[in-house]
Amino acid sequence: MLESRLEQADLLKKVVEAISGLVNDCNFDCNDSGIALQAMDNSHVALVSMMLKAEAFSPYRCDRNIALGINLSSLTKVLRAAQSSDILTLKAEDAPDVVNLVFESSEKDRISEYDLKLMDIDQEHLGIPETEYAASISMPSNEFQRICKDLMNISESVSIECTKEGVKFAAAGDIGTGSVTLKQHSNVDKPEQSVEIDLSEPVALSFSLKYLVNFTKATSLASKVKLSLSNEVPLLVEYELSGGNSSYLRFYLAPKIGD
Amino acid sequence: TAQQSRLDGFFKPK
Repeated sequence: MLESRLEQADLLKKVVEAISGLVNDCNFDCNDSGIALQAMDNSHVALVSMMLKAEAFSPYRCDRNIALGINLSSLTKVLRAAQSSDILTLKAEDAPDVVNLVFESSEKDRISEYDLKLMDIDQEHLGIPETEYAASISMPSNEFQRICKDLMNISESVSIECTKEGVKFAAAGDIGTGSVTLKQHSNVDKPEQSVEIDLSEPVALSFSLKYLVNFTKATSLASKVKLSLSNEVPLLVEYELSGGNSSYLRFYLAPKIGD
Repeated sequence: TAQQSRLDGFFKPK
């Protein structure tokens, strides 16, 4: 059986909010190492991959592999009943028809309990090759969101060009062009404001802004975002979850090719 | 104009 307790319901609320624009139904795969999720959007352009490690929960127990097939809009309805600071416990039997969610307020003596019906989802798992990316950029997540939203006013696509000079996000559309260039800099007092660029060779790729803006719904989950690029392979956009236990929310986006 | 590629070409089913 699965029994996992999260100190803050907010984490699951935000994860589900961040991915529900891309995916309708998906399996939450539970095993002794934690809860994982991998799903592609309908058009096969973007993929979301989440890992919530057992260490993110206290306690966490899952004796065997359990797939929880969940409709995300139904889960969103149930999670609306959880206050952000509630303690959230997920429970399921070994071959479950439902997942049980309990929300507890630490201040008030209130316990809310919901059973969400599960569905059979026949989902193929994709192998994501370990990639040595040519460039990786670590930057404030709110800055990345701002850039994507601003450039979406200009065009539906953005080119991301990374050289040793910095990273340039550029868009060209009917009304004109726009670009934002970030140079590497470290902020000692506020490390979350630093921009770090790790480059082995220059990269230039184009991506759909509609998807990138969708990914940035994860902004409130982490102060930093990491973009990893290599020419002609999908972009990896990664948010670290719940501080230092290697839990993550990753998005992959297929590039636009040929101009 | 640039064509949107699909992930299937990059990631194969396990």
